[in-house]
Amino acid sequence: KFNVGPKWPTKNLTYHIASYPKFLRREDVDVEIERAFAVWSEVTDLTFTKKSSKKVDIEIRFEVGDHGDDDSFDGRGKILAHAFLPTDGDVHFDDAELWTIGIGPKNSTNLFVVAAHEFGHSLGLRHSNYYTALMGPLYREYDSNFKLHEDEKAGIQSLYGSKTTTTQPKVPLDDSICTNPKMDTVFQSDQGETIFFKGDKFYKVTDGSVVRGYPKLISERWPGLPSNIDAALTLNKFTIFFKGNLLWCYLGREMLFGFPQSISFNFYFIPDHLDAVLYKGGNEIFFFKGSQFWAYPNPNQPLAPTMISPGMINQHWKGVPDNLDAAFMDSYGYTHLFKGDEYYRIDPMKFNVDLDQDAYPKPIGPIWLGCK
Amino acid sequence: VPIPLSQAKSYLEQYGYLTASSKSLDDTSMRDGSSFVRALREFQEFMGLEVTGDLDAETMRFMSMSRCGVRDRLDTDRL
Repeated sequence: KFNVGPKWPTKNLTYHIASYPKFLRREDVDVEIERAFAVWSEVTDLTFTKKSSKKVDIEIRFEVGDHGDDDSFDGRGKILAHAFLPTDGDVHFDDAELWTIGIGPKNSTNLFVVAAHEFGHSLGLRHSNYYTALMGPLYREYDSNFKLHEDEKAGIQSLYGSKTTTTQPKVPLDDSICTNPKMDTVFQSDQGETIFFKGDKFYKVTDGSVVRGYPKLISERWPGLPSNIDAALTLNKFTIFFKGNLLWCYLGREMLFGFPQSISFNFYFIPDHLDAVLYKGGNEIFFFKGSQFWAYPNPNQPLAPTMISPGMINQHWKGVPDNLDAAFMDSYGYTHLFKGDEYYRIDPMKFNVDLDQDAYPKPIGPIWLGCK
Repeated sequence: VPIPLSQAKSYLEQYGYLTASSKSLDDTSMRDGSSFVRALREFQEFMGLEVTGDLDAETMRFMSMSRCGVRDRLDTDRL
């Protein structure tokens, strides 16, 4: 039920952020604006390039009250932003709003949600009468599991076609990772992405290669999180990072108040300086260190561990070595355990290494990162 | 015109449910309320509300929500 207006004659668009909101860091705004454009470039061949000059397709401004386009803003609440159809395309945000990133305080307005909506207008979409869809006219709360509604996907693809460039470049942009693919940790994010951490950078990986534009700085996406993380997992939308004797808890991009906290304060009996942590979607979280592992009940269960004393990895996880680097379970239920430049795959129904005809371990670089 | 009604009217005008021609209150269809009711029904339908044509509490709640400043209904290049 989408309705569309005029469209751009090209798929490669440029944008400039002419003014920023008063209360957000510039670099945070840049990331959210890039993410909002990505909502549309992920389902079409549209590309959006940020420019520092004013001569661009889409100009983005944060203004208050009368800002010269005979469409004044009205203070906190009510109208949050507006945009112009192609080929004007400019977007204006009402800077009287309390703009936030991720889940913000009451009466705040999430920048990503509103920006993605207004960019839909900039590209030629009008309001959808699926009022819960992104292009519905009313503001909708931020949902870290945000997905584009089929109606607006059909809308934008009716203007610019479906995405054809599905194959990502096989070799990552800086292939230094290929010479030494040893990871700090690997986990699935709250948005279902497969993320590799190494030093102060993170790689988003899909279809056996690094997504274009990565690596990025960890601190860009998880403000306040240090480098060289030991282990990470996502549980009930919260992503928990472990380093040394501390743990950090994030919801989306926001670190929860009161963190970091000590590991022992949250998980009795679990040691510091972990090698890896694994959540398999059941009632237990597995912690690995050296030759041992601990099976710990899901925090929603009583805190006492199911195993008082740790188990030996080689006794329970046949074929899996000691001193792991990382462990995570993918969305197909396979568990992947990483050590050095190799990884092992565990059959969803068993505890031992997947013994199919291709013997494990396999090299990380060519299979996960698109290395030659 | 009680305040809620005039506010509702300007909301419906602003977002394209009431056409410019029915702007003045002495417009017959406005005076007998039919264009206002028709606009209200369009708004209710667009928002997935029960289409009553009445300015009921749920409709006014929706009209008070934060939203995008782009019009919902009119087809002009610069909405």
